[in-house]
Amino acid sequence: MNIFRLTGDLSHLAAIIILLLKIWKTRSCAGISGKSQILFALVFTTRYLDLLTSFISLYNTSMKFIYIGCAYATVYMIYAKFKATYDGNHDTFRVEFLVVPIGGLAFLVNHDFSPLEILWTFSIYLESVAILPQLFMISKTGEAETITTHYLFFLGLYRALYLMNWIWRFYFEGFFDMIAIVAGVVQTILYCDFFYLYVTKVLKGKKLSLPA
Amino acid sequence: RQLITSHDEL
Repeated sequence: MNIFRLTGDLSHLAAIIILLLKIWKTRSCAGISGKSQILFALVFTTRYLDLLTSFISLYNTSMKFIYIGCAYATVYMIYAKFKATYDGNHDTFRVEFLVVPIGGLAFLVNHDFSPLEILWTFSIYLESVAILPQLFMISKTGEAETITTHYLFFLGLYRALYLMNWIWRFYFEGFFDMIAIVAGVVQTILYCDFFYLYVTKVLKGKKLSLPA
Repeated sequence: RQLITSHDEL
């Protein structure tokens, strides 16, 4: 464990909690892409199946349960509890165009052709593009609630911190995982446009609105 | 530099 990975995990946890509280407190999931949240639930489910097979640490196991629990709670609130506030008309990204090719890629490019490893690879690839429906929805509505931009900021920051963690681990531990690194770079690049808007607008107290 | 496939990260 190193400082980048720890702050990365805490940033990820913060994002997940911010979103959960936003929906719970405002009793509304307006502006939130349910499709992205389903993809995140799928990412955690396919990645954390090793909960059944191996124990790494109490931290690792407890965080995995928290991530999975919050992801499904968020999906439940969007599609069941606060269904009336779900903006389906703007959440129209065709996720099958992501899931199917990525499923194929996970079979072709992986570290080991075993079920758990292919599912892990699928989850790494999927996570790198899982935010696209959410970013697409914001570009369609032309704006985002400020709390949603904070959620996106911490979510984007977490993988950027993981990139630094991988540099650290390569240098000090000789560890590198090319699949995770390439997917992590793609994932972080997808947030660059948002990061620019977040820093130049939201941090200056303005509302995040895109030139529609 | 060895590649490790035991995934110890979240």
